[in-house]
Amino acid sequence: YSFFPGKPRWPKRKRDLTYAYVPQNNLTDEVKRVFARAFTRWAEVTPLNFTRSESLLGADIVIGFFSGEHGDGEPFDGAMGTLAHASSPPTGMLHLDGDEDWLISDGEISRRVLPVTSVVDLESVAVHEIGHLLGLGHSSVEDAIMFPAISGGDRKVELAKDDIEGIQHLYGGNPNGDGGVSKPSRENESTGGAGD
Amino acid sequence: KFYSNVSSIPPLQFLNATQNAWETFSKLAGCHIGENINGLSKLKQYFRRFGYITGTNNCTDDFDDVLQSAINTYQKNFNLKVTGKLDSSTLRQIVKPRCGNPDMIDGVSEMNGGKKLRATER
Repeated sequence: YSFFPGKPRWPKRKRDLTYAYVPQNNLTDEVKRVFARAFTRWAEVTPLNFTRSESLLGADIVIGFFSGEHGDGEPFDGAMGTLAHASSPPTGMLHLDGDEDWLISDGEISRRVLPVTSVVDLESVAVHEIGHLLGLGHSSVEDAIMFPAISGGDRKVELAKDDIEGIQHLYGGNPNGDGGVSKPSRENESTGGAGD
Repeated sequence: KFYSNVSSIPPLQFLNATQNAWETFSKLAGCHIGENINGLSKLKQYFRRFGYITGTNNCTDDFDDVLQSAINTYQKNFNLKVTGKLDSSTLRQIVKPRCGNPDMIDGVSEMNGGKKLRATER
């Protein structure tokens, strides 16, 4: 796992984060459920909670689908290529490429490879980008959610040990569950951990 | 477009007819340092976008040591055999859809087990 330079993270007073969707996208409840599942995967292994807000005003995280140039200097490139990008904490911008063909998979399936390479599994990308929103950079571990690439048609939504170690280095474990690894492994806790 | 399940995807898309700008990189297979090949400038732009090439030099079609250094670092980050060449396994990885966030920021990568790697320009 890796972090952004300076290891930014949401401050300790911000353990309950809100997210909202760009209203112009008019996303269906089915699509919104995909993001809710993606947030839950990170909430299960951290002290963070995520709540959907109906209003962009005051939301910590804003999610939107955009095509081409969309104002942040990182234009999308049409189908395939780059799929999405997200900011580091505490900016909270998650942008997805509106030109992709997104597959809204059954939440029951955690891993799958389809022969269809022209569709992208939305939840897989959402879980990855939320990792960025929380402070994780890319990982070289191919099984990790934070590995930078995914083949069209593939589905990978379960956090790997590498992801869990990384996020728990920033925030600590979930006090209410056994959400996997709970102790930072790369650095001494006094230099990382869940402090402000 | 959103598809609720696999069966709702139109049959045409079962043709794996993925066309994106990066597919053209496949024709660069076998290129090596010292060559000037049409298309290498686009590949340099790709590496610049994801942080493997820094600085403001023009992206030319020359396979120079800047490009070779970028390929070396990319191969380390993606657990590929480090050859500095555009071999088939490296190109297969390059053309895959991916996150738009860079792998390296200011020429520094913390991927690949936290090893610090630097892509430098000469």
